[in-house]
Amino acid sequence: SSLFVYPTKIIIKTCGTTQLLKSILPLIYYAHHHLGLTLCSCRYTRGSFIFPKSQPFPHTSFKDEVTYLEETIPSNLCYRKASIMPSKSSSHSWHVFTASDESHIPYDHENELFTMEICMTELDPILARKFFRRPGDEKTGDSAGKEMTELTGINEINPEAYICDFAFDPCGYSMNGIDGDWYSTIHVTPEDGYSYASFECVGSITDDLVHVLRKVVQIFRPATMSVSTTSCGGYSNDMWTRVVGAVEPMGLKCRSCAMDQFPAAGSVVFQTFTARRK
Amino acid sequence: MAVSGFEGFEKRLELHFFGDDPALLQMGLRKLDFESIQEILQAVQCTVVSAVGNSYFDAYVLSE
Repeated sequence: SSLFVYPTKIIIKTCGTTQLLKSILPLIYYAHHHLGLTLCSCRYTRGSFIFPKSQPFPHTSFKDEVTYLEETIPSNLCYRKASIMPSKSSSHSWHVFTASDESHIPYDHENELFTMEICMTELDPILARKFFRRPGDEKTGDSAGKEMTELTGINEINPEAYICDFAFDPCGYSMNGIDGDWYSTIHVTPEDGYSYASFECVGSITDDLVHVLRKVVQIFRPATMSVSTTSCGGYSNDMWTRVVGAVEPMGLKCRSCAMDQFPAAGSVVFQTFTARRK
Repeated sequence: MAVSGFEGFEKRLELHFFGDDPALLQMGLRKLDFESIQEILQAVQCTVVSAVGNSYFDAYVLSE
């Protein structure tokens, strides 16, 4: 799991059975009472859980999550939309909730930015094994994490980024990359049967998206992958073709593509891929 | 009963704030002390395991 704190923006991404939405009220409280800041936009996204019945309230269903969000966020965030973006498989949908007040207009430079969220399942078991600690390695979580970062090639996704990495015991891995004001993050659950890895970054439409996507596919070789891109500048068509062009030569085939618009939050493109070997 | 493993799929929340005081906005949310961050994370059932920052933002690796 990861947390990013900017002067006027917070991003929290958590896995497992964490009750992420319960952070909203304390965040609004601290931001307002300690810093005089007011919430002006909220975006909540997630894929389809592998074990939905294990999730605690309010994550018991997307309906429950939306109800909780609607009741928790302040009324000035009046431009609201909730959507489940489908794929060909009912077990792979993208859940999006956005809410903004009327003041939240993206800056010009924000129009060139996108957020890319990649979810991967059924990782190549040989590659996934690299995210297991060696018994008795006598390493700390930090030093074992650093070793995994280098051994897997994660440090080659963005060689300019400073990486803060951590290896969990007996397995699992998280890293945050920082490169100027841009972040990237990876989380890995390597256990066979429910293996999962995610990659997320913020980038500019002028970036080398092909290099990033191919590197990520190379590191995990997933049987199933979804790519969700959120952008404000009307580049949705360009984005989805670039993603397909980057990923399909790596042995994954695009099986579905869905697009949706969210008021004051931009457009979201959700694409799913499966390995051709399947 | 189906065997349940660790849920990999994440939930992601992004919040934007605004304020009137330009001096405050320079650091803004980054001025939140570590105790406040820990309290917020307690509501989510996470703790900080590693942290790093630069002149633009702070990044935390969390448990779970």
